[in-house]
Amino acid sequence: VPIPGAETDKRLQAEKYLSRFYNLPAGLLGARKSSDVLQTKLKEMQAFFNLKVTGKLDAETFDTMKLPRCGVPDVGEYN
Amino acid sequence: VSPRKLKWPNNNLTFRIENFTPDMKKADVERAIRQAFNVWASVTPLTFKRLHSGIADIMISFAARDHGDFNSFDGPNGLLAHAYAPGKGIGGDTHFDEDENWTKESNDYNLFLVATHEFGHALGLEHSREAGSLMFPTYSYSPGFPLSEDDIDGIQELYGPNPNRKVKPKPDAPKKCDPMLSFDAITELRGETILFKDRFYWRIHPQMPEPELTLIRSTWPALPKEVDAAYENSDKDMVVIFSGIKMWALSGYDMVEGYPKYIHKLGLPKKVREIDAAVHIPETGKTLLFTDEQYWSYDERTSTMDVGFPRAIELDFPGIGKEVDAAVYDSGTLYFFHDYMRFEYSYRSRKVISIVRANSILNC
Repeated sequence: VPIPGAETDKRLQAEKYLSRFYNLPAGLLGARKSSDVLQTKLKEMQAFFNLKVTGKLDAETFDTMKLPRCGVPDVGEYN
Repeated sequence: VSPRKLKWPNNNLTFRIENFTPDMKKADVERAIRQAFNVWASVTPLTFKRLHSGIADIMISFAARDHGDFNSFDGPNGLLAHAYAPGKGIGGDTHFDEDENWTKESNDYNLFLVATHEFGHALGLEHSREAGSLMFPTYSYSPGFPLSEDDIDGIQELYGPNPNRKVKPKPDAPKKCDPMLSFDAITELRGETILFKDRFYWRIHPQMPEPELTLIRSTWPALPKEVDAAYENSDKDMVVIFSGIKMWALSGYDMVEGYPKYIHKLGLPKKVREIDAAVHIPETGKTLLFTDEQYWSYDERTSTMDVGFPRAIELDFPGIGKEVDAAVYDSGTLYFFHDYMRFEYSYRSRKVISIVRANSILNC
């Protein structure tokens, strides 16, 4: 079933956020692997911000992604 | 700190401001940057000397979009700034997004606060998970000394303490499942529940799975940093917040003009200097105001204090003790909070129905 436009936008924005701040690997991944990695990274982000850890892109997680913030990643070394 | 504990090998660091933002006066930018370095110098042995030419350890610049480091900015809001961990070359360098509106006030983005956060990275700190700490990755405004205990622990792990000066860090954020947790004030706000504790408030929203902790000042910069009591008058769509002898009003999340007002305008005697708890009962149109071991009844319809008050809390609400910290009303039940206890009190049958931990309201 095609994903509605707004949902695609949200997912793309979330992927951009996670690749910038949580080292979500860039580039093409297999469909199943892609969703596993995204879920893991979402969980990592939710745990960092003390949100409910679901691995899903819920409204609260997406709202946190939209907050103004520092450009330095939350995990790993910035070098 | 980073896993490899990146830090500068010496304590005498240099910085240079390469350019200025047009949003602020040059002198104000210089002051914000200098004050930001002073914050870290006050808790470590580090010193910061400004250079006007050549290469400094920490090079500071304002730039928009792509600015030559493969970490481009994104226009207004979103990314505000970034800084590189200690090291040669770009290490320590700090870049601010010129597309933001930089200020020295609480509106938009306060340069001093963002600079202090970024210099934390330039000195070797990573992001903190603790809401309310300076190194938390999302921006929130808060006046006064910006470092929390968590920030100070981090920087002193790398450089040690300042041998000469002592500063008072901000208190840590309250832990919602601390069994001894008490509340300063609780109110409903258009179907949400707001629980005030120290400089913070929790927001419980029916559609949010977890309570959200935020600094009071980051949502309402005009409110005092801590509050004593609050109640919602849903008929007037207004939340009244008390701190000391003053009160403020909210309509939704917006401050109502014409406040703060003195609590004595409600008809309280001058000897009352603080309200401990407040609760509105829609069925009667009365607002109960609790101070020490007594309470008053204010009639919202006539805007007058009812006669025959104050009365002793212990006599009229048997079983809840002599004092209360916070109170809320819901469908015939009053919920009183005192220390780490919550008393569920039936307003109709005039007795305590159950007693649970105060933080059970936070799903603990």
